[in-house]
Order: sequence, then structure tokens, then C-alpha cells
Amino acid sequence: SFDFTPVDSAAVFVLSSMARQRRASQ
Amino acid sequence: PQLHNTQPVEFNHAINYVNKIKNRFQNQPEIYKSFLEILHTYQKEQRNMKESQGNYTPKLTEQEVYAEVARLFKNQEDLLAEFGQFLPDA
Repeated sequence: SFDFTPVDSAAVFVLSSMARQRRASQ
Repeated sequence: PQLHNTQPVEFNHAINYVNKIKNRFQNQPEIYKSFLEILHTYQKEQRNMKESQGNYTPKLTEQEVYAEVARLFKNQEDLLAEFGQFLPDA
């Protein structure tokens, strides 16, 4: 399910910014 | 403009990944909680580094984040491999 809490959303935010940073550094 | 096109992909990937971890560890909520704490610490360290304009050495490097997550996700190699796709300089 996609029953996300604010904590889950924070994790999504961190992971997607990590992925963006990774892309930018490549 | 290209960056804007790719952002939703990264966001969706992150949502799917977090969802996968939640489902995998639904009977071990402490593992999921530890994972969130690692991410939170990493984010905090990155912010400190950014705000100090390079004069701050993060306490948690990408390698250490990966090592911690590897310890947490032992025997869950697919989750670890996928985590490596998010981490800069993994």
C-alpha cells in the first residue's frame, strides 16, 4: 500500500535528493 | 529542462523503494526505523556541510552510510543493491 506517514515522506525526500546528487555528479 | 524531466523518475523510484522496505520489514519495524535514522543523519550532515561551505567534514560519509545500510539489510541483497543506485559515490 502507499499509506505514507510524514516520516516516510521524509525518507522519500532524502532518497530522491541523493539520486539527484548522484546524477549531477556523473 | 532535462533535469525537470528526470526529477519525477527519481521521486517515483524513491517512493517505490521506501514502500518496498516498509513491506519487507513490516514484521521488523525496528529495521525500518533504523534505516530512517541513517537517512536522517546523512541528510543532517549534508546540510551542515552545505551551510559551512565546505568547512565541515561530515561524520557520516557515503561509504559509511552504505556500510550501515548493508549491516541493516543483511540477507536482503536486492534492497542493498537498489540502495546503491541512490547513493552518490557508492
